[in-house]
Amino acid sequence: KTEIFAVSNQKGGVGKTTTTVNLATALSTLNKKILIIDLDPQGNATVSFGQKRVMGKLSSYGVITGQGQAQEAIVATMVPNLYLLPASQELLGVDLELAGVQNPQFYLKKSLEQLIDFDYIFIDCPPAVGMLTLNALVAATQVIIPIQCEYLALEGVADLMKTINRIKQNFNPQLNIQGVVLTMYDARFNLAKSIQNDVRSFFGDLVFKTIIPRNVRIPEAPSHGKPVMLYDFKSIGAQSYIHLAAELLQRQQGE
Amino acid sequence: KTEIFAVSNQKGGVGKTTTTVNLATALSTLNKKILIIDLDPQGNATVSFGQKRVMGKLSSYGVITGQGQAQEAIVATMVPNLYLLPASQELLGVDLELAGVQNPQFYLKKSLEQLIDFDYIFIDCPPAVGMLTLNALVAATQVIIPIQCEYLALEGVADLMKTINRIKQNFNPQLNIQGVVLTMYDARFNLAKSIQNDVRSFFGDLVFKTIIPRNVRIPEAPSHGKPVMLYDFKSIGAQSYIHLAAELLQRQQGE
Ligand SMILES: Nc1ncnc2c1ncn2[C@@H]1O[C@H](COP(=O)(O)OP(=O)(O)OP(=O)(O)O)[C@@H](O)[C@H]1O
Ligand SMILES: Nc1ncnc2c1ncn2[C@@H]1O[C@H](COP(=O)(O)OP(=O)(O)OP(=O)(O)O)[C@@H](O)[C@H]1O
Ligand SMILES: [Mg+2]
Ligand SMILES: [Mg+2]
Repeated sequence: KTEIFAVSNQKGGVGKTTTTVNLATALSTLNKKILIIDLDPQGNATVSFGQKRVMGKLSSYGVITGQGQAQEAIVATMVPNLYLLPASQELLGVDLELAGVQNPQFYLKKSLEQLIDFDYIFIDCPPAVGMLTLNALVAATQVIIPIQCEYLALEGVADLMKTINRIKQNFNPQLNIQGVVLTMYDARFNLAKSIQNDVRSFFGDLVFKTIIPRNVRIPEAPSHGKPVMLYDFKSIGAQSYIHLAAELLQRQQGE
Repeated sequence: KTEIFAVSNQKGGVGKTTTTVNLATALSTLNKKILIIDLDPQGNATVSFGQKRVMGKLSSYGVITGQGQAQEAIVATMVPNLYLLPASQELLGVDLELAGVQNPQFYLKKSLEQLIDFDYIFIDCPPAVGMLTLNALVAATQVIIPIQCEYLALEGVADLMKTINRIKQNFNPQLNIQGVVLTMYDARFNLAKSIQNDVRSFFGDLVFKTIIPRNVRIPEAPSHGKPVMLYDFKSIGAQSYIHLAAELLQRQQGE
């Protein structure tokens, strides 16, 4: 059974793409066959693998709007076992295009039903609660919520939980929260410790023990078109995503 | 004539709210009467002044959907000359609610026509190109584009320019780009210098000379419900927004 993770948080710049790319890469080295679906119109996950957003060919846009099968659009990455369904700029138009159809929120779920030979699928969501994120939450079996350790990032968390619960009640009863990942943790920052405490008191054991520290090698990696594990394996950024992958696997096996 | 600035970039977490709050605060101390309109459903600009998102009363949501006049929803802040049109969670629903009406992109512009006694209005946009941002770009006379000095933040810039040009051609011929603000500049980061060069070669003189450095006092300030100028006036974060305000004023007066 394929596990589908939606990586989502409507707050911008909290590490959704970074977590999708690097967690999936770390898991693929533990012998899991993985697909990343880039649902962000900016295509940051696609670019993180050194690829360009698709033009004129089938992309995640074509798959979500039912114009083609996912298998036709999937490409390999430089990481063995790790595949990508790349984004295109046309994703910008999905909100308006699906506004008029019946049950628009099920489009992605339907097109992923054919994909049975992946262990895990990760969906990188844009920073909004529009049709793209709704489709991801309806198609997913699990949600991973990156939360940046900064004050402004706390405000929208309760909203996100309401959205997830609404989706679970109305469209996707099997949807669970796999976990909350604390990102860009900077121990020099007075607030980081108290924000971590706030998040743990709100989410309890859902918060992964592994914390991703702020690490300058992480934003450098995409400019080389590689996940941070390939760019600088020894860096604290790469190592923390490897630990996170091991922790996720434990949770998966424990269930 | 009131100048209306839309602070916009669909990339998440690049400093839109931080620039709106702190640039407006700095300008208000230079004897300008200023209004901040919070169009982000998370209400980060509202929270940055120590206020809560509005529930059950008129907010920016009610104003954009034509349920009430802006004057009724405007509140004072702790900064003299600086007022706020606070956000509410209901903003999340605007995309779907305005999807069925005629000319939805003009709703905000219409409701701001009555506001004549402000020198400047700043609109903090969410990280998306939906109905909220479209309304802001149609109502605005100028756009301010914060760009984070990181590789992934460059990808969406050309898209943003296309969106702005489309709005200018179809709905708002007077819309100009006031400037591009480089944010979270970290001189220790190898890439920052080359990203700055990329942005300057793409935008030329539109890029403000003042660069906002990464400064830990900036993310601390909202947890105290204050703009960084009031939280730590001497910090490099506060000082750089003061310089930016002076530079903006020069551009305004030079025009
Ligand atoms: N642990 C980290 N340390 C340092 N920089 C980081 C870290 N995680 C992410 N970044 C950088 O912060 C920026 C924002 O991260 P990212 O793009 O992954 O967030 P996002 O939530 O996907 O953003 P968006 O909301 O635009 O989709 C990127 O430039 C990324 O390289
Ligand atoms: N110059 C800076 N130095 C350090 N931290 C900063 C700086 N500017 C902004 N930040 C912090 O980075 C985070 C993102 O900034 P901000 O929320 O202003 O971005 P945004 O573009 O408004 O995000 P969103 O896309 O979610 O609306 C916040 O926690 C903010 O406090
Ligand atoms: Mg992203
Ligand atoms: Mg913001």
